[in-house]
Amino acid sequence: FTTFPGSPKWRKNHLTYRIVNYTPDLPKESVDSAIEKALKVWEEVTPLNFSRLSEGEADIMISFAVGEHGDFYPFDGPGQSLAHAYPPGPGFYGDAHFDEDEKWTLGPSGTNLFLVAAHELGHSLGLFHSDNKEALMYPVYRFSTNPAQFRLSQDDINGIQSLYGPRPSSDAIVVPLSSVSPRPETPVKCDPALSFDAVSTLRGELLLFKDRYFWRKTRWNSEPEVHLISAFWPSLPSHLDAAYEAHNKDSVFIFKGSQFWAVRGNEVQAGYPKAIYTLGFPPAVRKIDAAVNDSNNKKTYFFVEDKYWRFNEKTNLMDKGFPRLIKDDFPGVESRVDAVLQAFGFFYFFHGSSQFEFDPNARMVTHTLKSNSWLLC
Amino acid sequence: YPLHGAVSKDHPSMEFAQQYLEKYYSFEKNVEQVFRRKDSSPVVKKIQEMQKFLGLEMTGKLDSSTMDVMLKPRCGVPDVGG
Repeated sequence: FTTFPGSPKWRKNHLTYRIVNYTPDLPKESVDSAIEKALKVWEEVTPLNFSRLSEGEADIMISFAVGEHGDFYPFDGPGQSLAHAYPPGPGFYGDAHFDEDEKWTLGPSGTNLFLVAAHELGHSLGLFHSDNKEALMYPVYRFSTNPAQFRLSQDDINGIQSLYGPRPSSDAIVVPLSSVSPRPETPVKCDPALSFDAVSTLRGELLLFKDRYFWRKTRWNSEPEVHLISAFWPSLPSHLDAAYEAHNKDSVFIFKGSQFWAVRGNEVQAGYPKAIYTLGFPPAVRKIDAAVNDSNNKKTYFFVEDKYWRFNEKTNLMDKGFPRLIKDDFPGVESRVDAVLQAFGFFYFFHGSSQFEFDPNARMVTHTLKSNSWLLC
Repeated sequence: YPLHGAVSKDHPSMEFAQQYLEKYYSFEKNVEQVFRRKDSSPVVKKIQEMQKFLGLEMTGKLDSSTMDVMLKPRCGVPDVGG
């Protein structure tokens, strides 16, 4: 591997990116998903994490262009130069440009957007080209057998970790790269090991989110339906962190990384995503693990690792005296909560494939269930 | 004066090779001079540098396997230089 001369690198681990425009070759959400997966390739082996901006200046601006596009490195029509990107730094540094004269695809034909994006984002993070033919950072494009089986070579990992070090083990992301092809596996609802990314109510229904899917339990159909998140809310990301319904606002708030969205019915509200710091979180908080709105007192509890905050939905301010330790106020509940649900006067804390039913009056865990008990498993 | 058989000035791919070496291997702009100069060793060296990086046999010539790789789609970022 090589790094750019002088080994420029980002001096922070939390980076923002923005997809400035789209290629007509693919649906927008496919471009979103391919870029998200390309970033995850590097996120998995470094301390870096990425959040997406929908406007303004991001560290990594991603765009499609043809020919001369304002940076003295004109593209050259179909073939030859497919894309280019700049090393870390201010302004246009870090940006990635894709040649719109290519035929961008999700599969082996044409030019696979995921593979090229993963390579270009390697440049955006500071890697130059590698002469190792097996490396992602080898300059000549070749479609590997299948992006779904894509793995960074050791050369790529050595290169990026020479700049940023490895991913701290506690944050190790073990999420396997699912295919960018349009036929991802639907999670199995009665898998005893099933865990959820987030759980929320929505106007009397129950939504249980997993990867790019969610199950929807309605009052009139005992059998839960499974849907792609993007089928209802195309602009929402997958692999969510948290979700809750603010009943007094008739809105569901969806969290991923340091951003959150507001959804009313199947409409994502304008002006979102916003940064979680607008809710009053300190900069040290990079993501929310779980959230639940207590319909009794109109307060929302946000769970982050072993602590939790309380947010006043009427004043839109974080309550004083927080964060507090989860174990102090919810004895028996394991930290690192995946999701929380309020139902029948209880709180249900999801932790991996288990769920703890917590009685707030008795202040104790009254039952331990399987997480997918709500799916009639 | 034979250019060591590296790249004769009317080699069909010379123009393409010139652009490729300029763009990705920081080859000097005024290749006309270099390609025509009696001593074409800078050209040979540059072609060998490219062949080495791309994992090709370092013949110093624009042979077919070298041209094949040069004609493949690639990233627009140079392989050497700034």
